[in-house]
Amino acid sequence: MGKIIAIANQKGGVGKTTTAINLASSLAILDKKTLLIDMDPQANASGGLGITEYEESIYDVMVGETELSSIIVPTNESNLMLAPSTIDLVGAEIELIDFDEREFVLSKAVKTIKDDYDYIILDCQPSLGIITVNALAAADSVIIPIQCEVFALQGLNKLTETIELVKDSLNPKLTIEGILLSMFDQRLRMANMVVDEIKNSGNYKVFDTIIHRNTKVAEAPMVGQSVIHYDVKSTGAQNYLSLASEFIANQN
Amino acid sequence: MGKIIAIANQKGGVGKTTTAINLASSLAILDKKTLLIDMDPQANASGGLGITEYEESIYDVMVGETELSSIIVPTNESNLMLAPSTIDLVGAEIELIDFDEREFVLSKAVKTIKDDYDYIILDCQPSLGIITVNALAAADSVIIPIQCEVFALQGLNKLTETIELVKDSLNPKLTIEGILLSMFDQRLRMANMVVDEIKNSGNYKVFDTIIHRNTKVAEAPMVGQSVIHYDVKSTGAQNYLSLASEFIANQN
Ligand SMILES: Nc1ncnc2c1ncn2[C@@H]1O[C@H](COP(=O)(O)OP(=O)(O)OP(=O)(O)O)[C@@H](O)[C@H]1O
Ligand SMILES: Nc1ncnc2c1ncn2[C@@H]1O[C@H](COP(=O)(O)OP(=O)(O)OP(=O)(O)O)[C@@H](O)[C@H]1O
Ligand SMILES: [Mg+2]
Ligand SMILES: [Mg+2]
Repeated sequence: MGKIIAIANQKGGVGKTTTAINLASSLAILDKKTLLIDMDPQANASGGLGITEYEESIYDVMVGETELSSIIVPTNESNLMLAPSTIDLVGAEIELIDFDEREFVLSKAVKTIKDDYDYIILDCQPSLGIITVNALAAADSVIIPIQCEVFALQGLNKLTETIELVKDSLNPKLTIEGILLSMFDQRLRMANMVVDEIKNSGNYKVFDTIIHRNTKVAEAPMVGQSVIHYDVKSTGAQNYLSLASEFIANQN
Repeated sequence: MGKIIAIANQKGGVGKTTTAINLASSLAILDKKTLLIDMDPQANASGGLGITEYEESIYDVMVGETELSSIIVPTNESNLMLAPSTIDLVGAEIELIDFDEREFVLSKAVKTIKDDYDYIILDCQPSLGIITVNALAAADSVIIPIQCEVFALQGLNKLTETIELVKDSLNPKLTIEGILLSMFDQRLRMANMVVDEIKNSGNYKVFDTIIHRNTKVAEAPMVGQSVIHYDVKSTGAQNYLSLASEFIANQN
């Protein structure tokens, strides 16, 4: 019960939040009880699901003020719950410095509710600081979205090195679920080059599903919905539904 | 002499590095002696200018091991020098915690070389941690690139609040040079909505120049060049040259 998946990449703007929201929503539609935990002080996953008013957030859990169960709120989508974030989380990086076992704060918190869900998705911020390390220490596996553009490949080695480091020193069960090619625009020569390079290098597990650049994907969060609920016929919705199916099939 | 401009926004993937490289290159072409300091552990500004082999980096300066002047290297472009970064900078966030006046490490370092340049550009990472605070404490002004998409507006208030905080407590001279609308795709309904909202809100100074989404901009860093040197006739090159001219005109 309760497989925990971190969506991580220290490169900014590669589709982490978009993937976290739309994968979580697709899993919920496929009748899996799903929790999305927003681990980014920008709180884009919270805002992208239309959730902006809440008393407590993941910050309060990380500094030990409250239990994870008491910050979880429903979303407009059945089977999908959210643990929201706030900008205060920026401060937690400093506050956690003196904590005992500071890398395991989240994994201890998640254990208390893990069996209530089929899947728990963690949306990570674009950095490799102590909050992201907490997410990697708590996760069973990591999905790494990359944009099919040049800077995408520069940071990939560093991220996989960090994942290996976390696996060796903090969380031996951690694996890479796969690399997700996102915001793919087949008209760009470069996009095809990046896809070929990643797939042919043989160094990484790459999802067959590719997420295409699609306006509906970028519009959906404006109305606080996943792209599946916003426009199920869109390319973006179809891409994320097939990602969820491929992901579930890989679990067996 | 030596005006210092930070390119900052905690939202990831909005064009900070692309703006840092191409504004610095345009200023250099307009005969201004320019230094680009890469303050991001991803080191995309360094890689994007084709500079990958170096002994020391901004990390060594931030932890007090070496002088800023000794890490500055030439680029392929005349009038443009670079202070490169490495992933070690991730560790500096923690190492700086116990430093005296930890927010002023960079501004003290920059004072020693400031008069050798007309402009010094700081490429910031997508977070509001101590490294970005160092950049804001050292800067005379900030350029805030935003993508013309939905999450762009969510974090803007938080960034301007942080800038005000730094201005009040650390750096009274700090101003906002302007908001730069980047990766603009006029075919997207949403892009036009974001532009109208930002311009009409009256809350922000917005550059007249808009940077359009343009393939050449994304291709140029693959060959270690600015877009101006890669293809001067491209829309991207024209956009960044006109940004540099507008920026220089605003200085008078
Ligand atoms: N498939 C897609 N098609 C079109 N636009 C997309 C797609 N995926 C993401 N976007 C847009 O690109 C921008 C960046 O995506 P997103 O915010 O999900 O990235 P991120 O990696 O979470 O960013 P950060 O590093 O700031 O957390 C957003 O404006 C989003 O709407
Ligand atoms: N005007 C543009 N046209 C086309 N592509 C662009 C443009 N500006 C930026 N890009 C591409 O978008 C991606 C994100 O840009 P960039 O890396 O400059 O953002 P950033 O804000 O520095 O990201 P980070 O938050 O990770 O530091 C890059 O792959 C870049 O090549
Ligand atoms: Mg995000
Ligand atoms: Mg950058």
